[in-house]
Amino acid sequence: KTDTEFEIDQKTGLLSRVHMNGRDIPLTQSFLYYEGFVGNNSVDTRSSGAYIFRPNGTAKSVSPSANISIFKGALVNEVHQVFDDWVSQIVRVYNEERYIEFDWLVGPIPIVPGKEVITSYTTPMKTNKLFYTDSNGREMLRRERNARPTWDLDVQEPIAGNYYPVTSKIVLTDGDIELAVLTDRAQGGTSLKDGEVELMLHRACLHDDAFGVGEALLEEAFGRGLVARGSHYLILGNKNSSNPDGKTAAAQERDLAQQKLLSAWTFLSETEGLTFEQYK
Amino acid sequence: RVDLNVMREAMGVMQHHDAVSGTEKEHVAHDYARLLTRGFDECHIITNAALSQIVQKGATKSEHNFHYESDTMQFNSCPLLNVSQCSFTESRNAFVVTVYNPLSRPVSKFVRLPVTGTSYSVRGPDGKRLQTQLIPVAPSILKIPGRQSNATVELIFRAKDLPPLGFNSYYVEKTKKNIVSEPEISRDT
Repeated sequence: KTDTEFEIDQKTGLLSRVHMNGRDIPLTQSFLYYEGFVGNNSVDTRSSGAYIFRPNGTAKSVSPSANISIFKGALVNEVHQVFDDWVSQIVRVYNEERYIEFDWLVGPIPIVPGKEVITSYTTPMKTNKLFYTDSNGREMLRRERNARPTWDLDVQEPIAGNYYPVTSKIVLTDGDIELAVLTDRAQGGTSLKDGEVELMLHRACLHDDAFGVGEALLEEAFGRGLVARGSHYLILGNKNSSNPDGKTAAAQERDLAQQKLLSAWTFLSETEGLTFEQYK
Repeated sequence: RVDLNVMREAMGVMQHHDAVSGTEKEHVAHDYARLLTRGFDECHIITNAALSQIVQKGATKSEHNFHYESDTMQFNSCPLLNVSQCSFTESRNAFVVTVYNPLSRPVSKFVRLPVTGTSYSVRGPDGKRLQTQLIPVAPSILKIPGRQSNATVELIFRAKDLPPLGFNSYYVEKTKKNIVSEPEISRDT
């Protein structure tokens, strides 16, 4: 009912297009990982670890394609994607809602080498090196790739040096088009190429980075590597002019963020053996 | 107050930068989880008491005399919905879902509950049957380490127009049909 749709490429099983709020753009999403740098922690050979994000080279793709199962129904349409036995995702659109949910599941991360897993959303938007990240869920801060607002940056870490804290939202704009990815927890995020957003989901580093914790970042549960599950909510809309529901993209994002942060609570009770009429 | 203090103490401990940024040792992270879990359990006592007061107040206004065995209704929550696990919904043929809206304006919410049946009838406060959908739990979720659940499908329905700072209750009953969604397309790429 809200013309919110996404397209899946039948050959690769990956997202290929998004249609929302009257806007329609090519958009692909994929999972990649950085191999964590392993060094002896002298000045320029720091390891990636609990305190330090330092990739060894550029990101590698988890899988160029995904096995898919598509479920359609009156309330929700969803695509179950399996990229590998440690990375899968459900992409869903609820009827009546104006966002696309990416319910990702990562882990146990196969280590050696240590891996720092990201999800990447790619569009043809012309963003001129700019992107916006929120500051603790409040105002949005302007970020420019390889630059700082108050001094000339000498880029020592081309990837980690462009990562910023994303407490709840990261945004790209191109003229009147606005693309926002809302997170359900604080994550690291950036835009290393125009039109692209990446967010870090889960990490397993094999080497302590010598800042005090004295152990590698290898979380575990039930005797195996930790499995992380979470959601991203994607909103595509008009930045200045209003969307079909009369709100700007920012207003829709704010509304959704509040509904997710203070989401309705679900409680369960016995019927005490009463029929519906008696119970009512 | 006493119950709430357990959570306040846990949050007090977790003002430490290690808790905020995840730079604590692994066994400390597990201890943080233990403290928070105890905090949630104690806070559940509060939400249970508060919600049963709201429900009783709401009910006493109605013409039916609201009678309940236990002095307070038991409102169970399911903290493991993130691994699609909920022993309460998996083990009952009928149960009541109460959805409380903490915002100061009406909202709607799609409720997803892990179940073991193949079709359910859901009736809202007005007695009408709601549209439901049952979708299989993704295989990768079924095999999450530590998940202990028989649920293989999720029951979905829309809790519409939840009143501000209020709740709606839904009467859910297992029925005999089978409406579990089959994948329209399954493709190994």
